[in-house]
Amino acid sequence: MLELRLVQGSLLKKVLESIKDLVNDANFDCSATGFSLQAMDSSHVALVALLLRSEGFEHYRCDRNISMGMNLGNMAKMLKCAGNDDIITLKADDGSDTVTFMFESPTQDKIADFEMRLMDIDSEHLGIPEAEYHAILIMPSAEFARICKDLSSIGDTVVISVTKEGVKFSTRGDIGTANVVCRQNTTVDKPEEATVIEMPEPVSLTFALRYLNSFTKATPLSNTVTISLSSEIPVVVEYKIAEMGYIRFYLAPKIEE
Amino acid sequence: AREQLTMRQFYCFR
Repeated sequence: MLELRLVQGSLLKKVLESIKDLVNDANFDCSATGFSLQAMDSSHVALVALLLRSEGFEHYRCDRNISMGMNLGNMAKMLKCAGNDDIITLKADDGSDTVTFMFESPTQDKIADFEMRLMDIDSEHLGIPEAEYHAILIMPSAEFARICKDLSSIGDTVVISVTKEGVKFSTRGDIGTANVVCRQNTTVDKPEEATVIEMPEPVSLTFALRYLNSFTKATPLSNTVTISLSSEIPVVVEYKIAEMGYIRFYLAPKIEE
Repeated sequence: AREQLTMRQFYCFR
């Protein structure tokens, strides 16, 4: 028996909005520690890892580890029917091939039940070791989204270079070139507006902007985004989910032929 | 042109 009750149902709504266009079908894994997902896009260039820890749920019952295959587009359609202030409960009986989403209005005067068929998805998980990164960038998530959006109107790849001066996002295309430099700025009145660069050593990597733009759909989840870079390995773009966990997007770099 | 790598070239299935 599985029954997960999330008072801040809007978090789950936002999570689905941020991954439904990147990944079509995925397994949600439920265990005593929490509700998680790891899935790659169809080209295996990007990977999303979600964790919602069990403590973040008002009620978390998971009798045994269970993996539920879902079509994320259909799941998003059902979650769109939940109000932003609704409590969302996810229920599944053992051995059942459906999952039920229950939406309760804050005043408990409206309760909705949506039942969705589960899918069989055989997906192995990639082992992603915790790594020391050469550069870690923490910046306002809206700022990062704006940069990716602006640069993608000029070119389709971005070179992200981190030096002690700051971080530079560069692109070039048919109409010309664009460079955006963000300097470390911790003298702000609100911490979430700071741009922090931890850079043990300089790094420069090239990525496809369309994936980064897809990742920034998670912007509503967090005021800040953490971007971890190391030469020669995928970048990690992480949005914390309010004391519950995180959503991490990994993107493989492009290299010189 | 630059070659787009994939996640599978960095991490293996566990």
